[in-house]
Amino acid sequence: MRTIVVMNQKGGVGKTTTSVNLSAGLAAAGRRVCMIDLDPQAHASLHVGIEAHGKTATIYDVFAESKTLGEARQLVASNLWCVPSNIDLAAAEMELADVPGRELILKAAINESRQNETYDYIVMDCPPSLGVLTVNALAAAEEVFIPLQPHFLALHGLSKLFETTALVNRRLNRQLRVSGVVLCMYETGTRLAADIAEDLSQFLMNSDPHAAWAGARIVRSKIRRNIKLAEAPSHGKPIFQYAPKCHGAEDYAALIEEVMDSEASG
Amino acid sequence: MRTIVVMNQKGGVGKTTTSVNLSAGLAAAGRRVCMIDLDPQAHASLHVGIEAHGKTATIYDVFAESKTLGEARQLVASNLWCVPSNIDLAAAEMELADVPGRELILKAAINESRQNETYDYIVMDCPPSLGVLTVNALAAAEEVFIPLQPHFLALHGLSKLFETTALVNRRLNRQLRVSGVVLCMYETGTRLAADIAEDLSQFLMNSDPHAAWAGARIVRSKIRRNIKLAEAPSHGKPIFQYAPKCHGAEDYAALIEEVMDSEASG
Ligand SMILES: Nc1ncnc2c1ncn2[C@@H]1O[C@H](COP(=O)(O)OP(=O)(O)OP(=O)(O)O)[C@@H](O)[C@H]1O
Ligand SMILES: Nc1ncnc2c1ncn2[C@@H]1O[C@H](COP(=O)(O)OP(=O)(O)OP(=O)(O)O)[C@@H](O)[C@H]1O
Ligand SMILES: [Mg+2]
Ligand SMILES: [Mg+2]
Repeated sequence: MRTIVVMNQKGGVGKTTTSVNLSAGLAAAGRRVCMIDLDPQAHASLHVGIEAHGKTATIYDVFAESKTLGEARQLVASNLWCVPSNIDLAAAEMELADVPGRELILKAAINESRQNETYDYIVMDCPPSLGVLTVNALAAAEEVFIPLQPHFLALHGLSKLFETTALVNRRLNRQLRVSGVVLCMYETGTRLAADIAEDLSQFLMNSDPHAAWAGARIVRSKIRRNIKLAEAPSHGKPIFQYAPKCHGAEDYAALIEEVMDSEASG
Repeated sequence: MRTIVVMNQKGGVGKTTTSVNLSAGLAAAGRRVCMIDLDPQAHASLHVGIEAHGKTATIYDVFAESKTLGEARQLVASNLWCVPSNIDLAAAEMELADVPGRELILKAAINESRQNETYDYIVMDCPPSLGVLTVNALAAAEEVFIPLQPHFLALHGLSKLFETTALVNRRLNRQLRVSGVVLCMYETGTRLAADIAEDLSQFLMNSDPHAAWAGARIVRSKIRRNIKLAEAPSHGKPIFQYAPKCHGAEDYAALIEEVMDSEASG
C-alpha cells in the first residue's frame, strides 16, 4: 500500500484538484483508493459530491477517536472511498493542543484500518498550513507530493516545506520521503513558469544527498491551466467524468501513468 | 483613518497581491498607509522587499507585546510603512491559545499607535485561515475586503467567511462591516467567471438586511489575470513600479480610485 500526502502550505496551488483527480484516476485504473480530506474547507469532499452535515461521520470523528476510518468512509465510485471533512475539523487544532501524541493519531487510525480494509493507495488532501492536521498526514505517509503553481511566492515557501518534512522524517516517521513536485496551473506561454521550473530543478539537483527531499524531482507531467478543472468541482465530479477529453484530463491521466509506473520500485 | 482587513480563508485568491498593490497605490496617491503582514508566510513583506530575519522586529513581537507597531514598522516607500512578518508568527496560534483577550491584542496595539503615528489607512494581509491572527484583524478593523477568484471552490467558502465576520461583529467589534468583494484573477474569456460573479451578486442582493455583510457589493473594478502581477513579487516591487502600463496596474489603479471615492462617505 502507498500512502501519499498531497501538501503545500501555500494557498491555492492545486492540492485539492490533484488529490481528487489522482485518486479518481487511480481508482478508474483498478487500484483500490481511499482519499482522506484533512482540510476543514472540505473541498476534496465537495469535489466528489459529499457535503457532510449533521450526523454524517467525518475525519473529525476519527481524530476524536469516536469513529474508525472504516466507519467514516463513503464509497464514491468503484474502487474509490472518501473519508470526508467538514468545518468541525477547524476546531481540531485547538482541541488537540494538549493531547499527548496528537501528531500520531492519524497514523494509528490508518494502521488500525489495515486490519479490516485493504487499499492500494491512501491519498490525503491537506489545508494550506503546516499545523497539526498536516503534520498528522506527514507522520502517517511514506510519500509527499507537492503541488506547486510555478509562481515566485509559491516557490519561496518550498524551503520551509522541505524543512518541516525533514523534521517529521527525523522525529516521527523515518519512511517519509518527498516523491515529487507536481507543477500545476502551468501557463505554457509565460516565461515565469519556465524560469520557476528551472530554478526549482536546480535547487533539487543541488540539494544535500542526505536530506529527506534528496530524491525529489519535478514530476514529468505538468498540469496546464485549464478552466475545465475549475468547473468540475461544481458538478461534484473528477475531471475524467466531467470533461474526459480536455487538457486537464489528459495531463492528470499522464500523471497517473507516471505514478503507476513507479509502483514496481515503490 | 480607515482600517481594512484583506481576508479569505480560501488559499491563493489574491489576498497578498491586493493588500500590497492597494497599499502602494494609496500611498502613491498621497495617503499615509501602514500595511500589516499577519501571514507567517510573510509574502506581503517579501512583495515589498523585506525579509525579516534574526533581530528584525516583526508583528510577532507586537503580539508578544515586546514591541509596539511603531517600533516594528519599516518605511518602504514614501507614505508607505510595513509591519513585517516571518515564520515565527506560525507559533502565535498555539502560544496565544490560553491568553485571555487574545483576540483583541492587535486592536489594542493599533489604538496605542494612534498616539504616536497618524495614518489614513491601515491595510492587513491575512493567512488562508480563520484562526486567531485573522480574528485579531477582524476585531481591529472597520472594513473587510474579500479578494475572490471567480471559481466554484472559492465561492463555496464565502458563507463560512460571512458567518465568521458576523460573529466578530456581534461579539468583538460592532463597527465591522464587509465593504466589498474584489474579483481577482478574473479570466474574461471564461463562462465560469461570469457565472460565479452572477451567483455572488444574487447572493449579496438577497442577503438579510441586518447581516454584517448586508452592504457588501462586488467592487466595480475587476482584477484580470495578468502574469505581470505574479512576476512583481520576485522584484520586491508593487505592480506600479514593476510594470506600470500592464493590465494589472490599470485594474489596481481603478480599484484604488474606487476606494478613494468612498472616502467621503467612509
Ligand atoms: N490546472 C488548473 N487549471 C485551472 N484551474 C485550476 C487548476 N488546478 C486547480 N484549479 C482551480 O484553482 C483553484 C485552486 O485550486 P485548489 O483549490 O485545488 O488548490 P488548493 O491548493 O487545494 O487550495 P487551498 O490552499 O485553498 O486548499 C480552484 O478553484 C481550482 O478549481
Ligand atoms: N490577477 C492576477 N493575475 C495573475 N496572477 C496573480 C493575480 N493575482 C495574484 N496572482 C498570483 O497568484 C498567486 C496567488 O496570489 P496571492 O499569493 O496574492 O494569493 P493569497 O490569497 O494571498 O494566497 P495565500 O492564501 O497563500 O495567502 C501568487 O503567485 C500571485 O503572484
Ligand atoms: Mg485545497
Ligand atoms: Mg497571501
